[in-house]
Amino acid sequence: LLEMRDIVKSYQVGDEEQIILDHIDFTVDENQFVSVLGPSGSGKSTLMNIIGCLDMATGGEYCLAGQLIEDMDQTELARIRNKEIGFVFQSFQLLNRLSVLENVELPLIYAHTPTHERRQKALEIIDRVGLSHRIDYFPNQLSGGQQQRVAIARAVITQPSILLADEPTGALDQATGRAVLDLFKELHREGRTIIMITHDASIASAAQRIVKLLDGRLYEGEAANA
Amino acid sequence: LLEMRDIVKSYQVGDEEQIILDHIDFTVDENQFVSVLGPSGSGKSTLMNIIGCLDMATGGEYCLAGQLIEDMDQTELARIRNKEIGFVFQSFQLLNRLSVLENVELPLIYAHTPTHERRQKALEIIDRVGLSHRIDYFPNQLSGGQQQRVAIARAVITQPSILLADEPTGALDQATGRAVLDLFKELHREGRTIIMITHDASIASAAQRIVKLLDGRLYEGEAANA
Ligand SMILES: Nc1ncnc2c1ncn2[C@@H]1O[C@H](COP(=O)(O)OP(=O)(O)OP(=O)(O)O)[C@@H](O)[C@H]1O
Ligand SMILES: Nc1ncnc2c1ncn2[C@@H]1O[C@H](COP(=O)(O)OP(=O)(O)OP(=O)(O)O)[C@@H](O)[C@H]1O
Ligand SMILES: [Mg+2]
Ligand SMILES: [Mg+2]
Repeated sequence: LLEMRDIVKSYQVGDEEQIILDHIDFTVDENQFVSVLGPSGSGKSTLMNIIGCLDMATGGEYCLAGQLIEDMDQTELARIRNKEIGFVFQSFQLLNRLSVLENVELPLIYAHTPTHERRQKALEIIDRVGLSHRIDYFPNQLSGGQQQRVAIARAVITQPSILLADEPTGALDQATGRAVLDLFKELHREGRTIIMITHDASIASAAQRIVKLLDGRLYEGEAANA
Repeated sequence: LLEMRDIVKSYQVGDEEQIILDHIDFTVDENQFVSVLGPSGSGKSTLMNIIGCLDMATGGEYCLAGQLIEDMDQTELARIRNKEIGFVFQSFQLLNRLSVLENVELPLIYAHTPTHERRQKALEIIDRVGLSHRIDYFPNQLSGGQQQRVAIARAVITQPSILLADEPTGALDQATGRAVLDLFKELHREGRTIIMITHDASIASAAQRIVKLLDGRLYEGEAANA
């Protein structure tokens, strides 16, 4: 489904070149559930942004569903981002002027889903993450973990074939984190592909496969549920 | 040191009144290390903001070092926030136009610390949180965990008598989180008072005392190191 070959990502900072991703090969099959672990600053979010077509690599090739990302135009990339990929951002990235309900509905507005169906689906997923009592609140009236759950709801509402989750339980207590993981497992059983960055070893072990990022290089880990 | 009596905090949302903190009594002695646990949305950050004099309670009394907070004017509150309290925010709240070094130095600028001493202290604490190689970077060039560590460095640089930390290891891998906890334990040994919100039970257990917030009410928990 997803194949990265010899991927390099670097930044120019002042007169130094910082290499963040250092020649990475990474293949993910359809319907695989992968956890990505690694120290703070090791490049996990950077890798995820490239996978999610939000950033371009400095070098190497990235093939998604048989198509080379480097050859795609903006229209095609936008279509993939909206239809195929759901992204839970580490910093949530909610729209502050929209309510919880409006934030969650937004991807279905882009997908031209009829109003009634859109509202129905939004209310369902909001209920699923335990926020029915907050639908008319704005992001700055929510707790950290509530904001995170809105970001999760928004990422899964289009039922994407690939779910990219960057630290999806970082702001959540144990019980709420477990509920989110159950949601992910359910999406996985439906056939979707899930790539999840996490610092929590117990959350990581829910995946079939674990990879580790260290100094910009990728290593296969031992997974509990392989 | 810190005494809250019958504290109430509520918000008016539309025509409803939401009670977030429901008659809380909370006393913390000097040099105590307290962990605050509780589900997402239970009111932990709200409680912390009142303790840190960033927000006012709707009802009840809050006494800090023998003085009633409700009777203080803005000047005195500002003095306490700058000199006595260090705050690690759940959302970091770094200044995006300032570099890592400048963000960390800022509290010492307010304290009128001489330039040379200020720079020295900033470089030391930045090194302590493992970010010497990032001092000239801006927050939007940092990873989530790097931003969190800058927030921690900034909160402790004034050597505050009270450290308030809201989810200080949420974005950190195990090893980096442990290093931050070691820093907090060291500050505790120096005589400071630490109140730490965390979802991580293993981090919480480093404290002497655990309290739990549930539906806006505070309960004493059993602490491992009491
Ligand atoms: N725009 C940028 N310019 C320069 N360096 C950058 C930029 N964005 C990120 N970096 C650097 O890339 C490195 C990796 O960042 P990334 O966000 O991918 O880490 P991460 O593994 O997700 O960390 P964390 O676990 O803390 O979230 C960091 O050292 C960061 O300073
Ligand atoms: N400005 C506001 N207006 C209305 N309600 C608010 C406002 N700020 C916070 N709340 C509500 O107060 C409740 C508690 O928020 P708080 O941020 O204290 O929770 P928390 O325990 O820190 O949660 P988390 O673990 O998710 O960070 C939440 O239900 C939130 O919706
Ligand atoms: Mg990251
Ligand atoms: Mg909070």
